[in-house]
Amino acid sequence: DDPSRNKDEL
Amino acid sequence: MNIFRLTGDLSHLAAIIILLLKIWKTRSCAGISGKSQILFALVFTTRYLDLLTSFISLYNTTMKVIYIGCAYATVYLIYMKFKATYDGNHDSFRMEFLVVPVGGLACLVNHDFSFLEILWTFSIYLESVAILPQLFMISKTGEAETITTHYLFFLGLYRALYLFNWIWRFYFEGFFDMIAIVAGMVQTILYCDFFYLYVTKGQGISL
Repeated sequence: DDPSRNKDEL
Repeated sequence: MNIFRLTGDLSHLAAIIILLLKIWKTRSCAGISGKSQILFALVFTTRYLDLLTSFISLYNTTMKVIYIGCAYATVYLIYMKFKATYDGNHDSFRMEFLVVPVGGLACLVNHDFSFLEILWTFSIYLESVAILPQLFMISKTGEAETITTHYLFFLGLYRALYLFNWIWRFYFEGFFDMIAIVAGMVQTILYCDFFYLYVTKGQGISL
């Protein structure tokens, strides 16, 4: 899965 | 963004502000583990380096700057300004027992062996255990000021709300991040004992 996807979380 | 994540972030912000104000107003950091605060400052520093590389949203950037600023301000108050009130004898948890294994695990179990991703993974794992020195200190002193228990309550609640956020995101967006979820579960479980005492006792707590 694309790990960068959840970097919108704090 | 969903309601669980928003209330989780606000709960986290409340915890950080409560602690900072408690130390500032009472001009004392008695009962507060400086080591946990150092670990939190390290968590935010390693997780929010992407402030320098990417812009996600005004909310995201603002909250990251506030978290980092408050974390370092708290460490400054504990170790510099109100150093005389710092209870170093009871804040004896060995931070290296957390940082070294977490650093090793972040290198072994991660999504991508890149610099920022390893640091992010390190910060996720470290955050799950960063409260241990504080809980250890309370168990040693045998008590916690009421305001400190509110700080811990909101801090523990934030990651519990994030667990609901991840359920929400899995159900509605088909998204999940096993590393964040497992670490979030560990982090929340560590507070369970405290949550029980906080709810049943209400006033000052003795772990």
